[in-house]
Amino acid sequence: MKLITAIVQDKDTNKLSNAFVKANVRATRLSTSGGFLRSGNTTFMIAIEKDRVQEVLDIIKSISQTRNQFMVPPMNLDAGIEGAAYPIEVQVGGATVFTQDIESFHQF
Amino acid sequence: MKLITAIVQDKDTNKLSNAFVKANVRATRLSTSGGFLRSGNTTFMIAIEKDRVQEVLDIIKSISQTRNQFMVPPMNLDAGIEGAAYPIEVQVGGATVFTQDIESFHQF
Amino acid sequence: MKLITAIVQDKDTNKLSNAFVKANVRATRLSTSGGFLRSGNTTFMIAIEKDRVQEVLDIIKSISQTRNQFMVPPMNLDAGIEGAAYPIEVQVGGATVFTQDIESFHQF
Ligand SMILES: Nc1ncnc2c1ncn2[C@@H]1O[C@@H]2COP(=O)(O)O[C@H]3[C@@H](O)[C@H](n4cnc5c(N)ncnc54)O[C@@H]3COP(=O)(O)O[C@H]2[C@H]1O
Ligand SMILES: Nc1ncnc2c1ncn2[C@@H]1O[C@@H]2COP(=O)(O)O[C@H]3[C@@H](O)[C@H](n4cnc5c(N)ncnc54)O[C@@H]3COP(=O)(O)O[C@H]2[C@H]1O
Ligand SMILES: Nc1ncnc2c1ncn2[C@@H]1O[C@@H]2COP(=O)(O)O[C@H]3[C@@H](O)[C@H](n4cnc5c(N)ncnc54)O[C@@H]3COP(=O)(O)O[C@H]2[C@H]1O
Repeated sequence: MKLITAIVQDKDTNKLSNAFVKANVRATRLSTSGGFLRSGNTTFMIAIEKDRVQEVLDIIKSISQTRNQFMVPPMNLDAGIEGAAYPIEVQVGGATVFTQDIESFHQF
Repeated sequence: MKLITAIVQDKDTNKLSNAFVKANVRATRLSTSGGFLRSGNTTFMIAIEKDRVQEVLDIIKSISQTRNQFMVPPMNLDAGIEGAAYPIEVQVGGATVFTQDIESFHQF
Repeated sequence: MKLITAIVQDKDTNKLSNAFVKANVRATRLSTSGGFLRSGNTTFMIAIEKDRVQEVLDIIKSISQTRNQFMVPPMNLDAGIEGAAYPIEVQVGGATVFTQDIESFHQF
């Protein structure tokens, strides 16, 4: 078994959840927030058989979309007048995903 | 050290927390939700010595209870009139639990 | 790549987030709570290159502070009159941190 952790944008969460249900992919959702933008996002935690990992990665890739978002950098709150907060555009990725090994899996 | 992740039903959370305290099992709780039913549940994150893993699994198994819950399948919201939403009964398990290796553990 | 999970006190969260941004350490924040005190805390999830792990641990260690916190032990709620709830002081650490291996990392 493997654990897939996928951090996605809130706007893509329902679409991704529906795709997982259709594909019979079991998942648990966490409400999280980004360390940089401090805005809410969603983290999916998926324990799945090793041979279905690629299928799940493909679902995430097909549904999550990269978009641009304006922000006032949190860094500027600490700077002086020369650090005036100009809004900048950051690319907020469709999904940040990583996989890990699971040693044992149980359902009680 | 090992990491135990246990997704349990909200109704069993306080009883499980108390059992962990009694057994001196350290834990962190996350409010999560199920990908299928979309209802709230609780995820426990437990970092523990390898030789106590079975003890923790036994506590979870003894306290978490399987129960039945009615639901309107989220799938039917996307179907047409022929996908009318009939409530179905699903068995919501006591606990979904997995264990993973921890490479290093620190307390500062 | 490695995954660093750090459970820290809410009071240290913004300072730690700012330090991560300054150091270009990417992180996701989860609102969590302690199994013993039942009070809110914050869990940071950081996927990072293996050779930056020590740098991240050093940032966490330098910023997170141990504090004392009073509590009425949850245990006493189950005891009889002889288990009257006397407040006790517990030392709540700056941070509980563990590292794990990541098998694959993707950004879509
Ligand atoms: N120090 C910095 N300098 C310049 N730009 C920066 C930056 N830190 C982040 N960004 C930019 O801001 C976007 C949002 O980051 P945030 O940390 O709020 O929200 C992140 C975070 O919650 C999570 N994430 C990304 N990489 C991560 C990692 N290595 N570990 C843990 N969580 C990660 O995924 C969300 C989206 O990340 P994504 O990379 O697509 O998009 C990032 C990236 O384009
Ligand atoms: N492999 C895994 N990875 C990550 N998290 C996992 C997981 N397996 C279970 N979980 C978590 O545990 C909760 C209870 O799952 P359980 O299998 O006992 O109980 C499930 C199962 O009996 C049923 N179910 C879930 N997906 C289904 C599907 N595609 N078709 C039919 N029944 C489904 O609905 C119940 C509630 O599911 P829900 O997703 O809302 O909530 C799940 C989910 O949050
Ligand atoms: N091995 C582990 N796995 C997962 N999460 C872990 C963990 N060790 C610590 N944590 C997390 O870090 C928080 C702070 O723990 P710390 O050990 O510094 O500070 C602890 C400790 O000094 C004390 N404590 C916890 N359990 C105790 C027990 N059974 N008996 C006596 N003191 C206890 O109360 C403080 C607050 O504990 P709380 O559980 O509310 O909150 C914990 C918990 O959320």
